[in-house]
This record gives sequence, structure tokens and C-alpha cells, in this order.
Amino acid sequence: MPSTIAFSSQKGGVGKTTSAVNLAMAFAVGGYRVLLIDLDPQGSVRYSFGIKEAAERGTHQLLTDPSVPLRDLRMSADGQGLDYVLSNIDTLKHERELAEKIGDLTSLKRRLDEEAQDYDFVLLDSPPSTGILALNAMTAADYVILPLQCESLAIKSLKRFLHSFRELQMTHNPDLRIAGILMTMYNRRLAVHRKICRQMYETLFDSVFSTIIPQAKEIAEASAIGQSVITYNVNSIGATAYIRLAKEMLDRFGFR
Amino acid sequence: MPSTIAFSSQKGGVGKTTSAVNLAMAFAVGGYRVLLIDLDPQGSVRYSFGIKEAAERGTHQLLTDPSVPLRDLRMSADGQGLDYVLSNIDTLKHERELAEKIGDLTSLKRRLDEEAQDYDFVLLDSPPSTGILALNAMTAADYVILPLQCESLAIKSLKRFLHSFRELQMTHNPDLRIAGILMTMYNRRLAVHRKICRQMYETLFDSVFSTIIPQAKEIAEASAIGQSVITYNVNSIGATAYIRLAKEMLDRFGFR
Ligand SMILES: Nc1ncnc2c1ncn2[C@@H]1O[C@H](COP(=O)(O)OP(=O)(O)OP(=O)(O)O)[C@@H](O)[C@H]1O
Ligand SMILES: Nc1ncnc2c1ncn2[C@@H]1O[C@H](COP(=O)(O)OP(=O)(O)OP(=O)(O)O)[C@@H](O)[C@H]1O
Ligand SMILES: [Mg+2]
Ligand SMILES: [Mg+2]
Repeated sequence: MPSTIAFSSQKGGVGKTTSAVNLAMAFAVGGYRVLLIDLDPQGSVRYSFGIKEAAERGTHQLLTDPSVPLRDLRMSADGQGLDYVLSNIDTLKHERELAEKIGDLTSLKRRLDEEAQDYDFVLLDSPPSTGILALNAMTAADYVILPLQCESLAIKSLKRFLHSFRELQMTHNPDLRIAGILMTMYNRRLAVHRKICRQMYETLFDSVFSTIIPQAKEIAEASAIGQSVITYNVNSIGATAYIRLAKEMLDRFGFR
Repeated sequence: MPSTIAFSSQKGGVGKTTSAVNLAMAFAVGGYRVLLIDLDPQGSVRYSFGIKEAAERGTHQLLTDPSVPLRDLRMSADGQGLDYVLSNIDTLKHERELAEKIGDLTSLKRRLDEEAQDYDFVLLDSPPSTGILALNAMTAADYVILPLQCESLAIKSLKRFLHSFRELQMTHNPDLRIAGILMTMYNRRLAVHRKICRQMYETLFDSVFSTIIPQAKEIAEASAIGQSVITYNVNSIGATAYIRLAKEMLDRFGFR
């Protein structure tokens, strides 16, 4: 029975993809079997692993064509114990078709319940929205990680998102829990970052991860060359932060 | 006959809202009559103007209830010649209802063609997606401004977005033109920013605005206190950059 973790945020550019990719890799190098699924039509997971060609099969079939088994949709990152399903929702027409076909929000959940049992973790990258694909991720998940930048618009957007989260919890997934709010791209030299970060801990206490992901140039460099920061430079501050996050997740939820 | 400009990008957090708000204000202080519409359910425009209470009427009625005229949906920023329609798509239920009601993509265009004639500019902030609300914005627009961060994932996402743009141009709005790609949050001390910025100009030439919006702390500070950077500090680098962008738009497209 895997633990399924969705990376969700309506606010864009807060580090959902970066966190999903790097936590997936941190769990994989720790010896866990991990499946990472890209539910964002942007397809940023593919670029984060430097994959040049577009995936022929992927998320589109996962959600709309049960006759294609998961084992024919996943690819593996060489020798790392990390498999992934890439987003292949390429055109506006595809996106519209998908929205029509997966009317109810349980398409992903049903697939994972039946076919993802041999993984320890399933990580879901979602688009910056509260639309069908983002809600499918939260309906399939056991936990949600909420990446958050220390910027005022991101905090304001979080409030609206938490309303949507509660609504979804009530209507579709009563067992869904917030694993934690993950402060990302934190720059301790900026007064506004220090202030907002302090406010978050003072108001939300331990629903904010004690691990903070710093603004770190190696993280952006790694993503630019198509590697996780752990592969790119395991001793960097960015890699260490994500490895610490993996440990904190294991401790908090007793996954061991 | 106003010129309608959409701020579009599938990538999140690239400065769509910040640019829409600040260009709207730059045009308004230049004496133009401007209407700014928030098509993003996140509702960041409201926070950018420091409006505490949620709007009762706004984008939801604009798109689904023609019996409520535009003049009853807009609010005005005191004395600035800038009106705005705020997003009031508050719950998941609202969002689903909206998607069902506005099946075709011309809901916004029809409203603006009939009721927005007394403005010089209509600016549209859109969500980070290629869903129904983002496509309504592009169907109603004459021009699209594409904010772009100098980061590799944003560049990759732009490629997919441009395919969607072409698809929409062909099926819904043949007259739609790209006003330009706007480099945002540019930090000249970062080698990766300098490199990507140079590449953009070398490959796309004058479809990239010559005005570059720098990473500037006054821009983030202004948005944190709910003001445009022009109101916050008109002599700041951030304010000057958006005023220069307004001038460049006026020159490029002969709006005068
Ligand atoms: N800790 C960090 N330090 C430096 N750069 C970072 C960090 N985290 C993410 N980035 C960069 O910031 C940008 C935004 O991150 P990312 O794309 O992961 O966010 P996202 O929430 O997935 O965006 P979207 O809403 O578009 O899906 C990327 O270019 C990424 O490389
Ligand atoms: N030039 C800039 N300098 C510094 N900070 C900036 C700049 N432009 C935007 N920001 C900040 O960066 C964050 C992202 O900007 P913004 O919210 O405008 O992007 P967006 O594309 O509208 O995001 P979304 O995809 O969530 O709608 C905000 O917190 C904003 O205050
Ligand atoms: Mg992403
Ligand atoms: Mg925005």
C-alpha cells in the first residue's frame, strides 16, 4: 500500500514541480520505490529529468484509457528506483477531451488503487489551479504538501486554496490530510521573507515543515540541465534541504 | 473601440498579475481610460489593490449573467481613471458551474464588444493555464503579452503555450497577435538570467519587448501592501520599467 502525496497550490511558480521531483529522488536514493506522476499539461517533470522527446503514452491514457496498464505507461530513471508517468496532454483539443472524459474526480484514484500497489510512495505533481486535474490529484492522495513562497500574493492565494481543500475533503476524500506547508525559495537576506516565514510558524505552528527550502542557485541550475538537484550536486544546500524533507516526512508519518 | 490586451502564460508565477496591474496603472496615469478584469479564480488583482472584502459581483456575473450590466460589476480605483472587475469565483462549485455555463469561448468577447466601448484599454489578467478562463481571455483580446521569467522551465513551458496560442488563433481569434514577450524578474547578477535573456533576443528579435522588468524589491513590497508600484514609488526602478513598457506599447501599436 503506497503513501500517495500530492504537491498542490493554486499559486503558480511556488516550487511544486521542483519539490515533487527532488523529494521523489530523495526517497529513491533512500531505497524506497517511488512513482512520480505529472498531472500538469505543462509537462515540467519531463524537462526536470532532461527528457527531450515527448512521451507518446502517459497521463492522458492513465486517466482516460484503462485498457492500457500502468506498466506500459511508466518510464524509469536509470537505476534510481524511480519510475515516472509523463504528461502527454499536448493540445487544447486533448485538454478539452480529457475534461469531458474524466467528469468525476476519482479516475486517478481508481487506477492507483488497482495498479500502484508495489510502490512505497506515489508523488503527484499538479498544475497551478483548482481544476479537474488538480482535484484528481487531491482525490487520489493520502497527503498534500503545499509549497509556499514567502510572498504576500502566495499567502493570500493559500487562503482560497485551503477553502477549496476543505470542500474537496468533504465531498471526495475525507481521509485527505495536509502533510505540511513547505516554505520554498526562502532568501534570508530579504526582510519580507523573514517576516512572512516567522508569521507562518507563529500562526500555523507544526503544520509548517521545519525543513525550509532555501533559494539556491544549484536548484535552478539542476532544473536547467534536466537533473534533480540530488543528482546534480548531492552536497549542495538545495539537495541537503530535500533530503532533510524526506527524513522529516518519514518521521512525521511513520512511513519507515 | 478599446484595445484589449491579455496577460497570458501557462507557467505560474511569471508576473502576469504584477504586469497587468502595473501596466494598467501606467496607462491610467498617462490619461487613458482603462478597465482591468481579473479572470483568475485566485483573485490576485484584488490583493494587488489592497481590497479587503471579497467582491459580491464580478467576473462570475460578467461571464454567465448578461442581465447584470458591466457598469454594475466594475469598481474604480479612486481618481485614477482605472476601473476593475474583480474575480468572485470563490468555491469549487462556482468554478464547475462556470465551466459548464461558458462552454463556448466567446462569452467575454461578446460582453466587451457590447459594453466596454468607452475605454481606451481593456487589460485581462489570466490564470496560469490553458483552460476555459485563459482561453476566454485570448478570444476576447486583440493582443497578448507573454510575461516570461529567465528560467529554463518557463522557456520550455512557453513552447507548449505557443502551440496552444496558434491553435486558438486558428479556431477562435484569427486577428489575435502577440504584442510581445516581456522579460520579468530579471536579475543581471545571475549568469543564467543573462544567458537566457540574450538567447531570447537572439532567437526572437523584436517579438521580445526592449523593456525588461527587473527583479526589484519595491515591486514585491508594493504588492504586499496592496498598491501598484507606480503609486507606491513612482521613481523606483520597477515603476520606471512599467512606465517605459506603456510607452513601448503605445509606440509599437500606434495606440496614441
Ligand atoms: N529553491 C529554489 N531555489 C531557486 N530556484 C528555484 C527553487 N525552487 C524552484 N526554483 C525555480 O523557480 C521556478 C519555479 O519553480 P517550479 O517550476 O518548480 O514551480 P511550480 O510551482 O511547479 O510552477 P507552476 O505553477 O508553473 O507549475 C523554476 O524555474 C525553478 O527552477
Ligand atoms: N519584477 C519583480 N520583482 C520582484 N518581485 C516580483 C516582480 N514581479 C512579480 N514579483 C513577485 O513575484 C510573485 C509572482 O508574481 P505574480 O503573482 O504577478 O505572477 P503570476 O504570473 O500572476 O502568478 P500566477 O501564475 O500565480 O497567477 C509575486 O509575489 C510578485 O509580488
Ligand atoms: Mg510545476
Ligand atoms: Mg497571477
